Amino acid sequence: GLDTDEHDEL
Amino acid sequence: MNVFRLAGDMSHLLAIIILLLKIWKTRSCAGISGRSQLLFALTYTARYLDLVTNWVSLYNTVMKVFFIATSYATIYLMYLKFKATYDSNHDTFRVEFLLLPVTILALVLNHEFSFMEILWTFSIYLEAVAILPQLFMVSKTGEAESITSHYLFALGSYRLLYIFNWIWRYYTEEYYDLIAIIAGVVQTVLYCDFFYLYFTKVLKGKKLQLPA
Repeated sequence: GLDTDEHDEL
Repeated sequence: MNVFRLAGDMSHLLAIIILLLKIWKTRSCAGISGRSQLLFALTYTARYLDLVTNWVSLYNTVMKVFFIATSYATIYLMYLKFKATYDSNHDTFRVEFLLLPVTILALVLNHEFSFMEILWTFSIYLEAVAILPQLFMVSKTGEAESITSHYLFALGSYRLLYIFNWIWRYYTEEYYDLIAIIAGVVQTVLYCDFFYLYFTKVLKGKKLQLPA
């Protein structure tokens, strides 16, 4: 699962 | 960061600069869909609210500020400063047919049912279809200025480059985000028709003429 606060892309 | 993502961001930056220069230099927004620009501004506002909550890097923050600032500057130029040149008769795509499904999908299909995450998901889905009013307008007017087609080429290329970035990240970092990937593929596919015309016409010096 993706750790949601890690949206590191624009 | 990898070369594909950097190239994608630079292509995105270039697209926005081309558009601003076109409107500013020609003092006209003829052929540009204000509705698409409104959808882009909404996309970046919803996605970049995390500017205030979490820090990723200086690059990330600077680019987010730039995308938000330029998207609102474009709207100011189109709807206020050069309003007289805005071609509202041909910019008629029903954006509510985009906003409603995108909102519902973001509420149903997301990584986490939290405010920020649903806003992020909404922005990802919205960005995928935000260009439709612009493509619709080009098909309605039957043509586009070459500068507008360069803008569309740069804008379409940005998410195509992001797809290579996601492939790269999958194999090097085992990172993937299906929501971003699927939306990014849809977004890029919507440009295919335009890419074909761009390579077969615009690059040969012809005007972008769409079969009306």
